Amino acid sequence: LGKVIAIANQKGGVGKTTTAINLGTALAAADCRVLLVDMDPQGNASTGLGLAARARERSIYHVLVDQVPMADVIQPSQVPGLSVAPATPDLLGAELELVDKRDRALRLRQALAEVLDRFDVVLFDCPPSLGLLTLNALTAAESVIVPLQCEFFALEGLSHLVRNIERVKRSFNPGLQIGGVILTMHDRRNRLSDMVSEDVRSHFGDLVFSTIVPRNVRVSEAPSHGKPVLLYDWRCSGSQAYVKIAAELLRRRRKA
Amino acid sequence: LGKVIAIANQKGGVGKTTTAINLGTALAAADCRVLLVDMDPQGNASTGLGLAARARERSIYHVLVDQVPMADVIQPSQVPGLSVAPATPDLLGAELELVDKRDRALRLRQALAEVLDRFDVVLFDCPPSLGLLTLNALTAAESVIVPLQCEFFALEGLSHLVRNIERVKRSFNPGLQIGGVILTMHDRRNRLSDMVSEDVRSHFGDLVFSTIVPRNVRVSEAPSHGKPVLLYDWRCSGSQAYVKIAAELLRRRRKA
Ligand SMILES: Nc1ncnc2c1ncn2[C@@H]1O[C@H](COP(=O)(O)OP(=O)(O)OP(=O)(O)O)[C@@H](O)[C@H]1O
Ligand SMILES: Nc1ncnc2c1ncn2[C@@H]1O[C@H](COP(=O)(O)OP(=O)(O)OP(=O)(O)O)[C@@H](O)[C@H]1O
Ligand SMILES: [Mg+2]
Ligand SMILES: [Mg+2]
Repeated sequence: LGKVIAIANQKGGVGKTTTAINLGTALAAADCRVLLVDMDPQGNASTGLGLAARARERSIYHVLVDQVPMADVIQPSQVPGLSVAPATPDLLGAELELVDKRDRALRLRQALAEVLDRFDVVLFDCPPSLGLLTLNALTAAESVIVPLQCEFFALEGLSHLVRNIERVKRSFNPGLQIGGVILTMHDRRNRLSDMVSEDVRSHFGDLVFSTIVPRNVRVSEAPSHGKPVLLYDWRCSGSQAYVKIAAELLRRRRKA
Repeated sequence: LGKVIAIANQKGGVGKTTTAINLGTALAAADCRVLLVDMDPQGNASTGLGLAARARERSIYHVLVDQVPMADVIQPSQVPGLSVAPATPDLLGAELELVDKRDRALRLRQALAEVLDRFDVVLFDCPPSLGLLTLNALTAAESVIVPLQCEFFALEGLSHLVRNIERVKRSFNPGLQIGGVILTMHDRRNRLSDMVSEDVRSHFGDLVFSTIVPRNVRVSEAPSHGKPVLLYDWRCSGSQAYVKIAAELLRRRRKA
């Protein structure tokens, strides 16, 4: 699993940002020094951690395009032990602005190197695409955690994602592994949820985290308060699932 | 609203594909000749209409990159009156392959021109990004319908989308309008759903369709049977909502 983990899946709305925010918070609560890098121009991870748009003057855009040092854009969040490198909408232009730069896929990896020793875990929240921003994250990461919504369309995209991870492994990052699959938004009342989770376990076996994140309304309410669900409602089933996932992640790291 | 409509929103998982498939089916049921163009490399709209991956030899990729005539890739679907121009995963490479072509944003509009008179409605299912594929759709469309999930993160992305639509209007397609906003996955038990829908109506007024699509498990089950929910379970609340939305769309077009 390693220290640097990309949270990626090109299928939209599967729980990437929710997993990055809450897994990051749970790991910080377990005394890890965590950096969350928001690689999505939508900036949902930055917002979900309470960073107002005007507090993001320096962002990942400046690190990738202007090669500003990563240390200059990292800021503390309201969660002790969790720092954030925020995203802004101009990140959307990065792909075109870097198109003729030979090192365009390596910018994040290069920038991260100088701050890496300050953190125990680095998480990248990726946008729902397989473009240059996700490529930067996959090239800088040691492993990929794939949130997978328990729905049919999400299952279909998994083989695309695995093919892409293999491609990045061959061309840019031979050490890249799939660190795990997290089943999200599982709905007990919907037999499709069980069908999908059984199907995924039969393909990915032990890579699938044993803890499943249930669909839980408190999880979707928390971002409107600018807080991770672990701070918004510690006791709810969504929070408890992310605490268990963090514990499982730390166990997997120790074993590896 | 016009004849050519892009279903777009860069936020992931908000119901773009579900809306494209089921609005298309409901319009075909109302005797419109409908073309659904799948612009997403994930190919969810093609799968949700029952097109097996091997039946997609010719796809939108060939239209955009090799300039194969659109008529050569259009195929009938299981829904009478609804034709499909399918997508394949190689569409992912189109953005890079077209990067040095001056007319890269106009390829879809040019290709569509030769078949336009054969259809009453053309729908584009867009991927969750604002890259070249969505740009092609916004440049070829007369209006944009924005599916909006009744969740906080989805609300945040709306202003980005509107800014981008304005930009496309200025540089590529002066006639482009926002045709409407459709509220999706509304959950009666979750007060956040009502907060979001009230907020959207206060900003967008009459642009918001009066019919709201409820969260309905039958909608998410239908794609695993390769059918639109209107064919899978006509009576369910999801199907009935899309029938009403189609009727509302046709009324709006007559008035315009
Ligand atoms: N366990 C859960 N229970 C209920 N709602 C959830 C849960 N996890 C995520 N959500 C909600 O579902 C929506 C999609 O989740 P999220 O934004 O984290 O997905 P994403 O994969 O990051 O989306 P994108 O592809 O746009 O980046 C959000 O509104 C979020 O609040
Ligand atoms: N009204 C609804 N009730 C229940 N589930 C729904 C509803 N609408 C869509 N879904 C499910 O939610 C998921 C996301 O919907 P969909 O794939 O249509 O969104 P999208 O915006 O096209 O996603 P992407 O951004 O990846 O293209 C799918 O699994 C779909 O089956
Ligand atoms: Mg996200
Ligand atoms: Mg889609």
